[in-house]
Amino acid sequence: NAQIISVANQKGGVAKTTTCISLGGVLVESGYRVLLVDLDAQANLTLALGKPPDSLMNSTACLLLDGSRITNITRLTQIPALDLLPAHAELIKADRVLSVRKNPTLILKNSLRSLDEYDYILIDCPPQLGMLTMNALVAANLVIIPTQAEYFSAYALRNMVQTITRIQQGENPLLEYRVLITLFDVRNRIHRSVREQLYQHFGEYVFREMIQIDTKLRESVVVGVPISLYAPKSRSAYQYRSLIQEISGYAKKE
Amino acid sequence: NAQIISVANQKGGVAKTTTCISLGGVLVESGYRVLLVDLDAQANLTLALGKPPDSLMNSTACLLLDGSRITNITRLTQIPALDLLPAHAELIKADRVLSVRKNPTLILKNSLRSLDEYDYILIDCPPQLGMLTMNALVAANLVIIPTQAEYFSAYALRNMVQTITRIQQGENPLLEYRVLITLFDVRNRIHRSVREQLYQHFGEYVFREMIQIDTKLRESVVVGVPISLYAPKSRSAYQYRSLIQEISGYAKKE
Ligand SMILES: Nc1ncnc2c1ncn2[C@@H]1O[C@H](COP(=O)(O)OP(=O)(O)OP(=O)(O)O)[C@@H](O)[C@H]1O
Ligand SMILES: Nc1ncnc2c1ncn2[C@@H]1O[C@H](COP(=O)(O)OP(=O)(O)OP(=O)(O)O)[C@@H](O)[C@H]1O
Ligand SMILES: [Mg+2]
Ligand SMILES: [Mg+2]
Repeated sequence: NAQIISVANQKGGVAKTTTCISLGGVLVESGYRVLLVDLDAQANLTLALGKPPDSLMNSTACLLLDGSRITNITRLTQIPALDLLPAHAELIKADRVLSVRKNPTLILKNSLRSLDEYDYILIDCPPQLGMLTMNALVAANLVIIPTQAEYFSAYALRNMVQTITRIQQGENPLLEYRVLITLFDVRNRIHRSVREQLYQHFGEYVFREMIQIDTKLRESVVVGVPISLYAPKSRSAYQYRSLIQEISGYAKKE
Repeated sequence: NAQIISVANQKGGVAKTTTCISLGGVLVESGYRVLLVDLDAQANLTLALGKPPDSLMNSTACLLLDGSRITNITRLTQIPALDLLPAHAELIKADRVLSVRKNPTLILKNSLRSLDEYDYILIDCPPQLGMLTMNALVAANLVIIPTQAEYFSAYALRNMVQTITRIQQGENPLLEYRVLITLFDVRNRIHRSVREQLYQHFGEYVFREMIQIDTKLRESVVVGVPISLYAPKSRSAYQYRSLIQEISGYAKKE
């Protein structure tokens, strides 16, 4: 019943974590009940909600690597209706530990099934195509691929789309994907030209809405709240709000 | 004989690849013979030198995962005196494959030993603290940690320094580290204040030189040459040149 959205890209530093927390904040503002899931050993999503990532027992590492029950993990944050499954540094062991398991990519999907109190579940991924990102792609209805309008990021999309196609043909035939342009600088010639190339190459798979550079996003994570609470009238808060309109618009069509 | 410098950070998008290729270009300009090593499955360093990363047989994946000889890999690029060990997407298997080997973190160090024609060897790492980055830290004399002057990046330094300390106490007692501030925007309040915090917290372990935002760096990778060739009079070319002065200055002290 919950709409599961994964935020993934092998390319580093493209605003995966920032997109996860910002969308979470906007969804809660619209009255939805949201669970954020931090699958990155860096635990930046956990940090961005003001929680120190120091408890292994209460983390996605315990859930995925030790098989502990999702209901044993305390998920409360300081923001009502916005829950979090925190990360822990032990997640760096995921590829080693999970590669010897049976059905290693179904673990997250199966544990999220036992939760029924959320409208949306948002999953933040580390910058690699390992077992953790695979778990997120298999569990999701939609994967958002944040990307900068720059050469290395645009190149990374090839590999991302190939990986997603493989998962659509295998474990998750209903998986949809959309590219989200982030960290966009309207004055930058390269950004404008790469954006055109992305629209030409990916067509309607690129969200019309894009997220421009907004230093308030850098400030909000220090304070430990989403942008919609920290600076509700900022440009990026509005851009993430209209992104949610775009997501729920096409989700209804399905 | 060769000075081995690894460029590493678990945080994604902090200009690891950009720093590697830029330092390589400046060293060659000063008359040194340089080998670049691409350890990232994204193969951005390989791409930035205009080489399509499509040959598994001729890659660091074959070297590290299949034990092929380093002398069998063609290392030429279009730039004289600047050689490259190209990457391949298969590197994503590194953690799984290497974790069952004996001395998995010594593979790179031992294979680089058989080369004697280089003055500098620069190693680009993926954005995770897995087996590939461990190989780079064990092989290196110096590790440069590029970091943005932002919250998540500054937080990542804790984990990086803890990991480096463990390696200094174990496999590589001579390993030195330095933090390099990159993508710096002098007009940005957060950047200025985090930079101050980094100087206070890390002291002389932070390079005095920092790399400011310079869109010419984005352009140079599309053309497939280092910044010192693409835009020799650009601000970032000068900043990377003075960084090399700072590196060779303290290396001589040792
Ligand atoms: N629109 C924006 N404007 C300004 N800064 C931004 C914006 N989006 C993200 N940032 C900043 O850019 C940096 C990279 O973003 P973030 O850490 O969310 O990316 P990521 O893809 O999650 O990185 P990683 O690959 O390391 O997980 C962060 O310091 C973040 O605060
Ligand atoms: N000083 C700079 N000014 C402007 N753009 C820069 C600068 N340094 C790097 N970039 C751009 O920022 C992006 C991130 O840099 P880069 O890819 O080198 O980081 P990385 O740490 O290697 O990322 P990853 O973690 O994915 O390996 C690239 O698109 C690059 O072209
Ligand atoms: Mg992140
Ligand atoms: Mg890189």
